[in-house]
Amino acid sequence: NSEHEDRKTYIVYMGSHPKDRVSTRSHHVRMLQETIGSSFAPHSLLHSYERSFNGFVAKLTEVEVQKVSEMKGVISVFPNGKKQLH
Amino acid sequence: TTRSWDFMGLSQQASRVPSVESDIIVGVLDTGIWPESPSFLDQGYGPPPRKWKGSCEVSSDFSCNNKIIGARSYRTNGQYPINDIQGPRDSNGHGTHAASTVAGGLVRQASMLGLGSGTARGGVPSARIASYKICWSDGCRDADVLAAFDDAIADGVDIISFSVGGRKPRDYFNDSIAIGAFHAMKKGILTSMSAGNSGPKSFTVRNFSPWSLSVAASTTDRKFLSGVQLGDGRSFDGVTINTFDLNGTQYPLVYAGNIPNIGFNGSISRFCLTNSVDKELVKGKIVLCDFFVSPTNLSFLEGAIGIIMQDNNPKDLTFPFPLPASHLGTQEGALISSYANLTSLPTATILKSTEGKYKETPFVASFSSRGPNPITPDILKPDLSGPGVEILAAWSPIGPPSGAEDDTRQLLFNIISGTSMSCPHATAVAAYVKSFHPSWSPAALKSALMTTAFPMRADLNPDAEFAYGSGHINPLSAVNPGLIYNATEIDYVRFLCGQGYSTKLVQQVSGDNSSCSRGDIDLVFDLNYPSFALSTSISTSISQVYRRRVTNVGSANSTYKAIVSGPLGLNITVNPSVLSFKALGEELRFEVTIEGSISSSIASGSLVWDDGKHKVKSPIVVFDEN
Repeated sequence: NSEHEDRKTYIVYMGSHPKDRVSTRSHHVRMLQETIGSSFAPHSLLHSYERSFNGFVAKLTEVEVQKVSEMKGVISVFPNGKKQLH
Repeated sequence: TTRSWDFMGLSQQASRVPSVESDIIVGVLDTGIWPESPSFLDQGYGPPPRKWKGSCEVSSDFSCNNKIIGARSYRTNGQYPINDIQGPRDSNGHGTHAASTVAGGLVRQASMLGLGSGTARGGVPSARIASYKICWSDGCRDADVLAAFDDAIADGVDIISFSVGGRKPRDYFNDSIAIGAFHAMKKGILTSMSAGNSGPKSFTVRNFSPWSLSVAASTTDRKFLSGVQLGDGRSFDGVTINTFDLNGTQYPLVYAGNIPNIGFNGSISRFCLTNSVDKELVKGKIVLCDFFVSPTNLSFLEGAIGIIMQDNNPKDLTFPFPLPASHLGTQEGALISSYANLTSLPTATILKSTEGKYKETPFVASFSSRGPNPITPDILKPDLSGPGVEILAAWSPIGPPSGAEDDTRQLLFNIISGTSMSCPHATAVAAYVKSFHPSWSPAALKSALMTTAFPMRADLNPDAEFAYGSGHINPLSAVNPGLIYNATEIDYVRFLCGQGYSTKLVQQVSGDNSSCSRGDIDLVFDLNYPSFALSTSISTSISQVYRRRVTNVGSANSTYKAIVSGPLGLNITVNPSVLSFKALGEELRFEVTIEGSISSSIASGSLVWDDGKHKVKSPIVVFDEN
C-alpha cells in the first residue's frame, strides 16, 4: 500500500516510433518490467501512445522515474501536470 | 463572430473553394462539443472526407453528424469529476465556442440575449469538425492532451486548434503541447495555439514552440458598454457583458465599505473580498465595490440586485456576470462613491449592455500574454494577433455563461474574451489558406499568415511586436502571400541541435538519421522563420547574420526588392537585396545582417520583399534581454 501511495502519474516520452514497428502496450509493459523489475504491475501503465508517437503514461515512484529516465529510447519523463483553458 | 470576420475583411461573399474547404477537417482539442448547437447543423454537408480515420464516441445522448464527424473524450486516469459529463459532450461551453469560431455554419440572428446580434459563423463554415475533449472541470491533464494529439494526428485532421496552456514555460520535450504539435507538424498538420492570458507582463507567452502558431488576442471595432445611472440623473459608461435589463428602475445603492461583515472592517469590505460584506445588507440593493470581483466569485452577494465595480485595471477584459454588473474606472468610480456616501438615500440602476465602437483599433488586449519567448528568446513570439475580445460564438446551454455555478441562464451563444478566442480565428484563417493551397506545409501556412498580417500600431501597443508579433491576421491577403518562408521537419531538427539537443535525442524525436554537430550553436538564426528576433543588452555591439530562403508562390517571373526599415543605431543589410524568380516553386536564399547596438529595451524594424504586387513583411526585433 505504501508503495502504491508513493506512485505518481508520469508521462514517458520516447519520440517517434522506430521505423520498422509501432510500440504497443505490451512492449511498454515489457520494457518497464525489464527496467524496474517484475514488481512493476501492468495496471500501473495507464496508457500507451501507439498511433502517432511513442510513449506512455504510468504510475511510478521517484526511484522508478530515475530508472525509466535512463532507459534506452526515453527522451523525457515528466509529471502529468495540469493545463488551463485560455 | 458576428463582427470579427467582417472586421478583418473575410465577408460572407469572400472567394472560397467550397469543394476543398468541405474536405478540411479541423481538430479542436478542448472541452468537447455541444452537437445540437445550430452552428453544427449538417444540412448540405456530404459524408466525411475519405481521408478521415477517426471515430465518434457515440452514447445514448451523443452522436456525430456530417458536420461534427468525430468526437472523443480523454480521461487517462478514469476518474471523472462529479459534475462532469463523461464522453465528448461539452458541459462547459469553451470547446463549443472554439469549434464554432473555426468552422461553425452560418446562424442568422444569433445573439447573447440580444447582445452582439448578427450572423454567427466560423471562418471556414464548410469545413468539418473533429472534437477531442481533453479538458474537464478540474483542468486539462498532460496525459490527455497527448492522447488526443496521438489520435488527431492519426485520424487525418488537417489542422489543430488548441486554446489551452500551462502556467509555467517548459522545455520543448517536457511539454505535452509542444510534443504533440511537433508530431503534428511531422505529419503536415499545423497546430494553432493560444498565446496565453497572463499579460501584460513580459515573458508570459505560453505555447511558443517554433513549429506551432502562437496567437495573441486583440480587439475588433466593437465594444460593449454597460451604463450606470444614478438617482441624481448622472450616467456613466462602464464595461461588462450585461444581458440583464432592470428597465431603468432605480434601486438602493450601498457602498461595500459601509457594510462590513462581522470580523471585517470597511477597509476590507470596500474591495468586496469574499464574505467581507454583510449578506443581509446587500439584499435588494446595488453594491458598489472598490475592486473587480470575478463573476465566478459572487455567491456572497446573493440577493443583491447588481454590482458596480471600480478600479484602475484595464477595461478590455470584460466578462458576462450572473447578475447586473458594470465595471468602471476610478475617475467615474470616485463620483459614484461620493454620491453613495454623501446622499441620504442613494439609488442607481445598471443598464443592459449596448454596442459601442472603438475609435482606435485593433489593439492587443491587456490580458494577452507578451513575449519575449521564455525558452528561445531569439524566436519572436507570439507570432501574430487575432480577434479575442468580446467574441460571440456558440455555447453549451448547460454551461453557465459567466462560469458562476448559480448562473441559470441557458444560452446557445456567449460573448467571451481570451487568447482562447483568438486562436480559433487564426486556425480558421490557416484552414482557409489551406483550402486554396492544400499541399502547403504547416510552416508555409504560418508564413502566409505572418507575412501578410495587417500592421498594428506601436503607439497603441507599448510592447509592440512582443504584444502582436507580425501583426493582425489578414485572411484575404494570406491566400496570396507571394513568397513563403518554408520549413520542414529537418529544419526544426537542426534548430533543436542549436538548442543543445544531442544527435541521439533528435534521432529519437524525428525517427530518422538526423545528426547534430559541434558547430550547431547558432542555428536558431538559420531556422527559416518569417520573423527576426535578437536578444542582446543595451549598448552592446552586435553583429548577427540570419540565413533565410523564400519560395516563390506568386507569379512565375517576378523580381522582389528588399525594403528594410530599421531603428536608429542599427544597420540592417540584406544580401542579395534583389531576388529574381523564374518559376513558381523556385527557392532563393538571402542573408540579413544586423549590426550596431540598441539604446532602449526594444528596437523594431522590418524587412519587406516587394515585387510591386506582394509585400512580404517580416518584423525585426532587437531587444534587451534584461
